Amino acid sequence: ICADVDLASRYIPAAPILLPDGPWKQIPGGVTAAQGFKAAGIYGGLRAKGEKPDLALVACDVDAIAAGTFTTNIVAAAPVIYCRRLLENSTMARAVLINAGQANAATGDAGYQDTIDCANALAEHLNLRSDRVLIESTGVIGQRIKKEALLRALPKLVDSLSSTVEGADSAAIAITTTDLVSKSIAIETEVGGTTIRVGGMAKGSGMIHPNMA
Amino acid sequence: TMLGVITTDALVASNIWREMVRISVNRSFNQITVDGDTSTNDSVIALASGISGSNKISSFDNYEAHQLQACLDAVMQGLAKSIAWDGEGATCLIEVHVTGAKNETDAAKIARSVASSSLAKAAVYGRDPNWGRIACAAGYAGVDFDLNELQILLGDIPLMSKGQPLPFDRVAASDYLRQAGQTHGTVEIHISIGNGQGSSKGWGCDLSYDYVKINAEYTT
Repeated sequence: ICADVDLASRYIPAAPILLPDGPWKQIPGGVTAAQGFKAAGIYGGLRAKGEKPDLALVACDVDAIAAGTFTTNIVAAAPVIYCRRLLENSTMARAVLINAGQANAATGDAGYQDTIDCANALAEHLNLRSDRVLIESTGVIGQRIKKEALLRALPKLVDSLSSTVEGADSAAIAITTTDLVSKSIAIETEVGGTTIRVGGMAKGSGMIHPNMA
Repeated sequence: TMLGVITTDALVASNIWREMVRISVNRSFNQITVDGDTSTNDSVIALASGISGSNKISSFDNYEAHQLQACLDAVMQGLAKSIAWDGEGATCLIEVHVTGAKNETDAAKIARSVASSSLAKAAVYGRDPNWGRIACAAGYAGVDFDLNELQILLGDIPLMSKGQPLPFDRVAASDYLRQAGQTHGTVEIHISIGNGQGSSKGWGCDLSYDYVKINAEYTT
């Protein structure tokens, strides 16, 4: 039930480029533009409707310095609580697993255990320490992740990891929910005489008034 | 919900990277709004692989740190604006630029207050150059400023100066809003509140009938 990575871009178009002007050059690639990063997005059977990709993975070849900002909503989702705890105790991460379909928010202890199980399973597939895996979820509030579907899809997701533009694009599409466009940007510039790249992807369309810390 | 993943191959110390991410998030994702609802899941995770071969950035007190911060700001603002542009039911992006504040924080509060105003957003959807609703939202932002210094422009059309409403071409102002809506473009609102050095931007979108339709059908 996993769609091919190269089919992902057929689902929704990319957002128009809204990059501020500056001493940088926009380049293709999103989260995979920077050296050392791979990404993938596949359909893992989590969405209630359709077969748009719903499972994304961003992985780094080395331990990366990690930072996170998270909602200050007291009713924080299980993956938010999980990541906050992880980043309080570690400055490094190697992978970010993201699902669309279920937000795993307001799901109590069972939802938190689902997050741990997903992180542990991915760490095993990538041969990493489990505290190197971070999790993000989006979708319907009050629903736990379709964990069995997610775990079944992990081998395919890991096999699909790619440092290409297509890898970044498929991941950007897989994290969308009610979004009409996918959001992915990368830039290149020189810092101290060395070329560096910064890239990213995001999702969001409704329930948007972030207040992260 | 908004989610983000940011990557770079720059080499940067952990404490500096975390502070840079905090600053950029405050200048980007924390300055957008679509509907005023703060999600349970909002997250931005930023990873720095360090394998570009660049010198390690270990302090804010150097040019390289400012360059990387500017790049991070740009990528996050680009993504944040895309989210506001894609707001549920939206026909246009609203960019609010505030200048003349005492500091960046005050300017940011006013920008987001205006971008968040349901009445200002509905006016934009109605193609109504309603300077009163913009001024109102600036006034309740929680920032002290002199009303007699308030200036408002819609695009390049002055609507208010020194706290006084100005005569303006209502048809042209309405056409500016209509054009943005028809092309899913950007409506720019410029607000000045004084002579301070603080400036900031906030982003939102107009409020249409479709927003209610989408969320009446998307269950929790």
